[in-house]
Amino acid sequence: VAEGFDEVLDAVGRRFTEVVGLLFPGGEGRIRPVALEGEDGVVVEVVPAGKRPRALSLLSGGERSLVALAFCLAVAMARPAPFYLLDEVEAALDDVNLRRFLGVVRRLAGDTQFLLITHQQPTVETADTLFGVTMGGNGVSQVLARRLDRNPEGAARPWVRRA
Amino acid sequence: VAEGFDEVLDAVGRRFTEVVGLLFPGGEGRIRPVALEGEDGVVVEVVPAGKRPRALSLLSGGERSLVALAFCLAVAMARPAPFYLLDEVEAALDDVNLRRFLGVVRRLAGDTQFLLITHQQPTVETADTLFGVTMGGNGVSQVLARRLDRNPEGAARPWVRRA
Amino acid sequence: MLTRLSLRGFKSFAEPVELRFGPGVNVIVGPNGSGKSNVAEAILWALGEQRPARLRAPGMQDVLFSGGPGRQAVGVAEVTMGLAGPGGEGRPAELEVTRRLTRAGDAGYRLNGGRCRLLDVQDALATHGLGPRSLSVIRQGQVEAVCASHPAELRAVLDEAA
Amino acid sequence: MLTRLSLRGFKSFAEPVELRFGPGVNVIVGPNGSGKSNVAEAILWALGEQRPARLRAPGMQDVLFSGGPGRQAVGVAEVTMGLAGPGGEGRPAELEVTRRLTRAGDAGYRLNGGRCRLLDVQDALATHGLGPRSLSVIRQGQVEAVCASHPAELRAVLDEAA
Ligand SMILES: Nc1ncnc2c1ncn2[C@@H]1O[C@H](COP(=O)(O)OP(=O)(O)OP(=O)(O)O)[C@@H](O)[C@H]1O
Ligand SMILES: Nc1ncnc2c1ncn2[C@@H]1O[C@H](COP(=O)(O)OP(=O)(O)OP(=O)(O)O)[C@@H](O)[C@H]1O
Ligand SMILES: [Mg+2]
Ligand SMILES: [Mg+2]
Repeated sequence: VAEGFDEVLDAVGRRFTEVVGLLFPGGEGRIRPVALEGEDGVVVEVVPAGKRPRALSLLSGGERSLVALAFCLAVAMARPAPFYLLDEVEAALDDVNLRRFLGVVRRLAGDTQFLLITHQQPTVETADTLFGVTMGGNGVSQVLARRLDRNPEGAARPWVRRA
Repeated sequence: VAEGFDEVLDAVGRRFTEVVGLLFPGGEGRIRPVALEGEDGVVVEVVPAGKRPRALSLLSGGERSLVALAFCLAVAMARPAPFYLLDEVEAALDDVNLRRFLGVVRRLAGDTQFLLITHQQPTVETADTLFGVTMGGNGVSQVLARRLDRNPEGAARPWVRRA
Repeated sequence: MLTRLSLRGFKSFAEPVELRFGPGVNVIVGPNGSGKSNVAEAILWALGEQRPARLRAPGMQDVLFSGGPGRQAVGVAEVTMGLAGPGGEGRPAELEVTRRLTRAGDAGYRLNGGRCRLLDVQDALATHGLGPRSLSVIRQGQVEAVCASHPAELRAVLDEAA
Repeated sequence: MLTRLSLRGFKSFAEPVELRFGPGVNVIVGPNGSGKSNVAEAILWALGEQRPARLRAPGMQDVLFSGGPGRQAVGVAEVTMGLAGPGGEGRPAELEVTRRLTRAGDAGYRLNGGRCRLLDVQDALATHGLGPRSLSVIRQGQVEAVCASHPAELRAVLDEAA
């Protein structure tokens, strides 16, 4: 697909600004092209509500995870891949932010397939299909699957963190 | 303190084997001296219950966190520092492992001071003293403190992940 | 979208196991060390990952089930991944990739059943929008890496997504 | 043990704030981005941390509160940390370390109230068992680093703990 870079940047950039508005209510974000030492690149800029523009490194662990997820989701909205496989990406998110992130995932789930690996209950509750992995005393893993009508209430096991 | 290295290794090694027995019930662990390219060092070896000895890298995220925490706790038991400051070290642990880790922390709390930073409820529940940090709309952080009689039930806020 | 994943002999999955994925949100849950990330790595492996470090393995041989109490190591690891394209417009409607590795070191790939080279698998996957630098897989502990990337790397991610 | 920590002008703590720690388990809790890790970094800074990267800062100046909506940047950051030794056997019963940095770049240290050099602070802390390679501080996202360390690095950690 010989699409211009400017076109992709614009499409993903708009979605990024939109997703940042959902994950950081009252905050702002954009993706900006830059040229460093003759090399073309892009930088991500996010200012959470009630804060001032600062280097991304000064943001908290949870805030940086959310920025990275906003970028991933923006690409998923603008130029979707066949599926998105995310392994425990919510580890640094507090409960409020986790639910905001899952809210955006559910919105996109109509058009995009997600594979989320987790040990957290709120993520389990957004599943359309649930796979339980267990390991026996012989070091062999097994998988059990359930298709759900969006009601996996009964499935909380002791190793799943409820919220 | 001109203590011999062998003495330290022995003291910490025994505690490490003991803590691994608590964090990985049925598992085994030890710290072994090695010489690589003429340089002296130590390696950590842990085999969880029902598994075989493998490179540490092949262990899961939660298992590697637990191994690292066992090492830290072993040093705390053998050669305690004035305090241990642990910032969200439980992120990769499932509920069962988190409670095992907190169980060992509570055992050591009689002799050792811990400062645990968290957004998880089980950790909040082990507190003797609790500090709540908040940020206002002006980007300024505030702190509220409470000394507890080990009963912080009421303190769960929406951003604290319950378990 | 990903329709199915079959594994046998791959890491902790000594026994053949099949996962049939659905549209929307698929969630894989389980205790620490149960094998969830091993499933993710089976997908990465089927997508053609060549670096053992990206699979937490010292060497590629380490992805073969290496035994447990009362359970012998296996001689071969095999993963099959089924992809359903949107179909139409010249895109393949269905793509099945199989990757295989024996303890002796024999490596093999199949595309829709027929033996092929790694390059053929990479080309086929590229037409489905699955490339090595894609953001479509975020490994455990790697989520913040997106933020820490160099401007040139981030640009490459966008180029690939196009 | 750590008895108290006073901060003003350090990162998001524009206002003077004091934490009085107790024995046993002290827990710091709050939402994402509220300032918890900033408290941890204030402790690291008072312990003499010289690398801005270890404080997530591009440069050391970035630890000064840089302003918010309706709130100006400050001209000075100051952190005081109080340590109570076990006392007896020639060990100091009480140690108070203060570190200060102005926007103009003036850096200063005080030990039990008196001006001193960084080296004096480092020596005093060393007698309390608090050194740069100590495992006593595990920063956010760094817990697995212990496992990934080289054998020589792990040995150095044990040497230091002695
Ligand atoms: N080649 C192999 N043969 C047998 N078992 C293996 C092999 N490689 C890894 N394992 C086992 O797989 C387990 C790790 O599985 P995995 O990383 O998938 O866990 P997980 O479910 O993702 O856990 P967590 O929630 O902690 O991330 C380890 O305990 C390890 O011993
Ligand atoms: N120099 C500074 N001046 C003002 N605010 C700052 C400064 N440096 C960092 N901050 C702010 O502090 C916040 C980060 O705080 P911190 O890392 O302590 O959060 P946290 O409570 O640990 O969150 P998490 O649970 O996500 O780890 C950021 O939002 C950042 O904008
Ligand atoms: Mg995992
Ligand atoms: Mg933090």
